[in-house]
Amino acid sequence: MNIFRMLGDLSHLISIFILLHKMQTSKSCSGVSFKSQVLYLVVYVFRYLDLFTNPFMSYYNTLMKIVFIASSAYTIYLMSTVFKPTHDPAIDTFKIEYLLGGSLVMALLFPPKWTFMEISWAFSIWLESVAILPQLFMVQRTGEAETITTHYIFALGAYRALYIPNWIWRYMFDKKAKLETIAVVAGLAQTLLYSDFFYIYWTKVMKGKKFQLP
Amino acid sequence: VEEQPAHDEL
Repeated sequence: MNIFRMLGDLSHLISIFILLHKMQTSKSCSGVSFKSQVLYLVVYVFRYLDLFTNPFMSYYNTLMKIVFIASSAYTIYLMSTVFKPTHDPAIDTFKIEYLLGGSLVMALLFPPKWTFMEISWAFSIWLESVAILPQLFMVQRTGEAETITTHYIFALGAYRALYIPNWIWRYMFDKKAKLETIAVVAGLAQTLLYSDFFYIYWTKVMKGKKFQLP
Repeated sequence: VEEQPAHDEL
């Protein structure tokens, strides 16, 4: 564990908190992509299958995995029941079939090992790298976003971005660490996908302005 | 026994 990974995981927790807080206080999930949320649940379920098989790693690891799966499922539950009337499917129209299909192909072509567990792990890594696209697409369609929603997207993106210095740190100082090529490549791709958003967030929202596309 | 990769990150 190093500071970057800790901050990354913390950022992920904060993003979950912001999203739930936004929905609970405004009694609405408007501006939030249901499709992205479904993709994230798929990501966590497929990645954390090892909760049942792998030898126990740490309480931290197990606890975080359970929190990520549970909060993701809870978000989907809220969006599909209580706050369903506030969700507008007409602007949440990204074709997620391509993201699911592409991730599956990548996982089948380059798995760490030819086992079901390793293929599902790789699938989840690739899928996570693109799971934000329906959300970003929705922001692009409406041309703007609520500030709280942009905080959510930023915190979620920062999680993977912070993993990059973590990998560099591990490569330099942690002799036992085995860098996972798939995670590194997908993590870089994911951060690149966010770069446009990060730029606008940094130049507008951080200066107190509304998130609006130029 | 061949060692399985352990994905210790989240």
